Amino acid sequence: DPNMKAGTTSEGVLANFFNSLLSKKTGSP
Amino acid sequence: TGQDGMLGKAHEFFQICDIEDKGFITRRDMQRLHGELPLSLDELEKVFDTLDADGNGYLTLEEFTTGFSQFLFGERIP
Repeated sequence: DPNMKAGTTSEGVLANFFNSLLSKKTGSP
Repeated sequence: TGQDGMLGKAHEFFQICDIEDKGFITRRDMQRLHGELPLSLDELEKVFDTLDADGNGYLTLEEFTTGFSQFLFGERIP
């Protein structure tokens, strides 16, 4: 599937998740 | 010091997920992050399954920290 993104692998999803938490932390003081 | 920072962050993130301060994260806790994080329910489910190494349905701080350190340091060093 050419539309598959890195975020769909378990590693990618995990990275996505932690990156979101990181930006959530820095995004809201 | 890098490891201390990592552990502190992992603990912080763990607490974001463990809203009721139970000491573990359930699949339901994970699903509650839907809306707070830009991930679909399906993706949150996958995150839970990936982190829940022993597959018992509970994410401990240890499992969570292991997953977080894999995310930070898991890439192969060139």
